[in-house]
Amino acid sequence: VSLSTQQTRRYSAPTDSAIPPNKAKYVPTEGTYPKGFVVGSAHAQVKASNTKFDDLALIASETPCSAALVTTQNHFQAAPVSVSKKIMFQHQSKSIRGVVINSGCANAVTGKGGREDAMRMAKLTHDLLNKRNPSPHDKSAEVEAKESVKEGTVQIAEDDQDVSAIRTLVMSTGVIGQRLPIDRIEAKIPTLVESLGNTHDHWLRSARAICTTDTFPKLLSRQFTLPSYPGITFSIAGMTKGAGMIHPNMA
Amino acid sequence: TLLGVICTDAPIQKTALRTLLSTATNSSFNRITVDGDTSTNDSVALFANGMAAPGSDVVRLNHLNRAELPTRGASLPPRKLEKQSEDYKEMNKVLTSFMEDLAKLIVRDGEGATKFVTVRVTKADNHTAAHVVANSIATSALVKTALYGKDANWGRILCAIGYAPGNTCIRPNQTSVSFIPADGSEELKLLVNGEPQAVDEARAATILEMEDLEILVKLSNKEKDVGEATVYTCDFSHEYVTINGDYRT
Repeated sequence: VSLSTQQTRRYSAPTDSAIPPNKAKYVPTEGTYPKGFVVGSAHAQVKASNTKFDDLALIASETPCSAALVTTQNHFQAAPVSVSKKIMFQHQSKSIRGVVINSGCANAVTGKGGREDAMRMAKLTHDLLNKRNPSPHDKSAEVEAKESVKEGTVQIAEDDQDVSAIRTLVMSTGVIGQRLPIDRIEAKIPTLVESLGNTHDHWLRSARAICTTDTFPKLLSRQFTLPSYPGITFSIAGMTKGAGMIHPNMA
Repeated sequence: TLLGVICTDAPIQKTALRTLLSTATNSSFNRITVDGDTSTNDSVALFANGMAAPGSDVVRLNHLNRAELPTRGASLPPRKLEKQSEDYKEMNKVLTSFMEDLAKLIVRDGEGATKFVTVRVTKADNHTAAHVVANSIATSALVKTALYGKDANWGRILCAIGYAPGNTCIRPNQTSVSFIPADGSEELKLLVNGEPQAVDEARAATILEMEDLEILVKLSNKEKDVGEATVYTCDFSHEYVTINGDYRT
């Protein structure tokens, strides 16, 4: 026992955000980003040891948009996975506003309380997004947004799966089996919404905020054309994260 | 955990968006592995707001170009529903390529990884069988530690092929394995039709020094066997254990 204890090496998260020199070539210094999308990030200290780096990200469309979602087929689906699937199903993939993401805690295997946390996170973000850009398709949510902002709280419906007023998806990544520090997250969501912008720097900071043990943010953007739209250049941009527990089988 | 968010300003109908994402996922994110563990949280979302062409028709699942769409109230001939529009095909190509590049970035940043490894399996009974074999190699801890140690231990690759689950298409005397160097130089044949080759260890060491490597497996010599699959993986280092030994605490 003594020997194995001595052999254990402890991991410490990097104390700065320096990207290893051999990975720097994968981080873009500029990009072309799709019109009408804004992204942002904020620091909520989801993981207690993270005192410095942004761990909340928001990717949103200025107008409600079509969405598609693939998720893990692991039978123990995390709370944000089941909540996001429910939102997509309820609204038939239409008029979705975006997605709010936290790193540092996966909100997985956290039961009913975890689902409530995921819904609170999605609902407050959606309400504030709607306040920022009122949507003609989402009048009820707009009214609720005014009320929740006035009261300073977000109420959760008794049915923990009632997502009728939520059109923003939610994702989480990090440690499994721990509850989200939802109060800290909610306190920072207004800052997150205020941080929204569409520059390369916004996209890069947002890509970094979803990282866990990743050594570099993963962000790509590209332009393309479609045969039926002569003279129009479209853009696509994407961010991803992942370093360990990686063997996706999504559907 | 893998998370991904993709946004485009192209106008895409929601049903088309779903099939586009599903198709592209199967040839990108579902083709990578770092440690063989499937997360509770893996999610990829695709958003399309049509802002680059507001007010226009959309890329549709029914595969018709705008000019081919029926006028309001008219019915659509069933055979036209089968037709793939050029828009749909192009969007599929763009999205698949884009998502493959995003997926590869994850493998390059696998915890503790020092190598990016492409495992390509050809001449299997079908694509599914090829995928199973490629996965078996790409998730083998012993193959991955050998790659980290720059050891051309092709015996472990053969071992992983041999125990690939549910596979009856393995014919040891028709199986060939090669390393394809990242610098474009000639492949290094390790096994041809089940017979081990005299391996130039110095050349093998040079190839394994490179960050990128391809392992090419040919399962058959028969013309009819056209199953192919590619899986992207990385090596397995001490650092992986260090990072994950106390991830929670």
